[in-house]
Amino acid sequence: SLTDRLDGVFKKIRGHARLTEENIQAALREVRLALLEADVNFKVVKDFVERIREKAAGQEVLKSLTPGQQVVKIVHDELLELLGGETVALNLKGKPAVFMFVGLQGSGKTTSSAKLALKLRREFKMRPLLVPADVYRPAAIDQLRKLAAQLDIQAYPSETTMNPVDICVSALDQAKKDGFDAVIFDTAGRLHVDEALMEELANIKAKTSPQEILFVADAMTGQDAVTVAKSFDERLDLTGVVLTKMDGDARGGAALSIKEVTGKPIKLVGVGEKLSDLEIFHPDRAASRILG
Amino acid sequence: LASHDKMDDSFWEELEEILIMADVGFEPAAKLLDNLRGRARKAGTNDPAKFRDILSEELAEIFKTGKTIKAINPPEVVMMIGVNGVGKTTTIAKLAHRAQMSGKKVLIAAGDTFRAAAIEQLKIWADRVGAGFFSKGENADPAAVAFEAMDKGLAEGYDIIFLDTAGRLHTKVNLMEELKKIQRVLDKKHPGAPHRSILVLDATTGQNALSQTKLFHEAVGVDEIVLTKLDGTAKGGVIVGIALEYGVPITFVGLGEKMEDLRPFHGQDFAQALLS
Ligand SMILES: Nc1nc2c(ncn2[C@@H]2O[C@H](COP(=O)(O)OP(=O)(O)OP(=O)(O)O)[C@@H](O)[C@H]2O)c(=O)[nH]1
Ligand SMILES: Nc1nc2c(ncn2[C@@H]2O[C@H](COP(=O)(O)OP(=O)(O)OP(=O)(O)O)[C@@H](O)[C@H]2O)c(=O)[nH]1
Ligand SMILES: [Mg+2]
Ligand SMILES: [Mg+2]
Repeated sequence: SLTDRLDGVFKKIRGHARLTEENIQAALREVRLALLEADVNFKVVKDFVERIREKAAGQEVLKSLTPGQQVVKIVHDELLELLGGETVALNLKGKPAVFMFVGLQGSGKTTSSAKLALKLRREFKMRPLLVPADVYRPAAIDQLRKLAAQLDIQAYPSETTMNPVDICVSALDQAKKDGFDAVIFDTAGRLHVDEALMEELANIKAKTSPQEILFVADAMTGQDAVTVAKSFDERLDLTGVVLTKMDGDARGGAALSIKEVTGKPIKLVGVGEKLSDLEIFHPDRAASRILG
Repeated sequence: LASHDKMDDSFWEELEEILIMADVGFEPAAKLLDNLRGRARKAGTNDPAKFRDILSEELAEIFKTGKTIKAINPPEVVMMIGVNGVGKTTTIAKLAHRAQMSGKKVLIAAGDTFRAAAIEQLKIWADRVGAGFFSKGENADPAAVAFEAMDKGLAEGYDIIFLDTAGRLHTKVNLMEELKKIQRVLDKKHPGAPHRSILVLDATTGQNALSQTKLFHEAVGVDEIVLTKLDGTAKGGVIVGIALEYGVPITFVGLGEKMEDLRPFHGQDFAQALLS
């Protein structure tokens, strides 16, 4: 663990009463390695380590902690603050409330759309409409329709011959007519560098004004998380992030990178393949996990 | 890198940053940099213009594998494995298309009986490719699908069978046990099968790809790796560490969502992409 590695670093250095420029140097190297191992973006790590250096330099070591533990505490607290200190709630305003899921291929959008529908019904007593807006991936519409059926939640009858923007507009119309409390758009996975498909998302946003545009990111995403998130955010002005597959052993450093570069809150976490496997994001758990 | 006029400390520092940003990982990058500095010394050069070739040669060496061609009693059985959402099903379509184009009689087996519409997704691909298709319906035992697909493949003279499996996180012991069972069933029915267990890795994945490779390799043995989604901006640098640690050949890269979007992997292309 990072605490052990830092204790090892400080054992070699004498005079532990105060964290000095010298003994901090070796400790910061360990922190940097731990964060890179956790897939935090290189540039984000650089800035982060600098902030830790400033915070740590000259600090008195608390009697109850080893110098290693002290540094970990400084790092953990800083991570916690960066990840968003506290939980940010979902925006449920709107009649109906409109949610749009976006992200790269395979990140978990379709599954997360169905998970959110279940959560809205269970916790907020809402009647959601699931809208399959992926007409490209083979059987994508079937996939969401099947998940909706499992939940006994209604799905809009999309067809692959339809245009995704039209699907979303008609679905929102129907939702208003039929008194649904929420509408959830499951869009096709796409590359941030695919101009035409990014334009499609911008059009869906323009015509349906979702109050939640949620970027779905895989917890195992590496250095590229920054480039992708930034691109989606610049294009759509995201309202939040969903981090999926957190039930694995990925350290999830992408969470910090994405939060740092977009400033948008991580709202939800996918923790399994069951439709009930959706949790609120806990910054403290994420911080500990990133540090390993 | 081109802005440097000699291979000094700042050159190597910049290269380290490039490698880490490409997901090569701190330790493999350090190893790679050592080797590269060694090569530059041996070549007696300090000229960054020569660097592209040095990197190409080094990566070609790292990715070289003593490829052993096993004698295969047809049908050849290819099992696709990997964590959720990486591109296993789509890669089957691409590999099946290639095999079909080379005149082989191809059978695609729907071994993912768990995920919603997984069978429908694969069936659409099998139809597009023009390959044979076998499935047993949702919630069937994947080992039973493997067994019966093997039966059909043998009985109807197929040259190659591609078996799709459900995405599974490598840390889920029961799911890894299920994979081992599928492998045992295949081998029992047709000794030697699966002849190729292909681990599919997503190029956007960071250091977790090492853990994925480790656990899938320990469970069923990984014969090849296919790196998907290289048409994005991620470089897939984790394969350097994987090659150094496990020596598994990377055979193909996925460059898109169509059945033609597959290309053989070459160390030089990878080196080129790293520096671009
Ligand atoms: N273990 C685990 N698997 C997940 C989680 N979320 C999604 N998955 C799985 O990840 C795979 C991809 O999920 P999808 O919902 O199809 O992903 P997608 O973003 O809609 O994919 P595209 O539409 O192709 O872009 C499926 O096998 C899901 O079951 C999660 O939180 N944990
Ligand atoms: N851009 C791009 N997308 C790809 C590539 N390979 C697969 N995809 C997309 O990634 C998504 C997931 O692909 P699948 O083939 O369903 O992945 P999988 O591993 O079978 O997923 P599960 O069975 O749910 O674990 C789909 O939207 C594919 O079109 C690739 O090389 N490039
Ligand atoms: Mg989807
Ligand atoms: Mg699949």
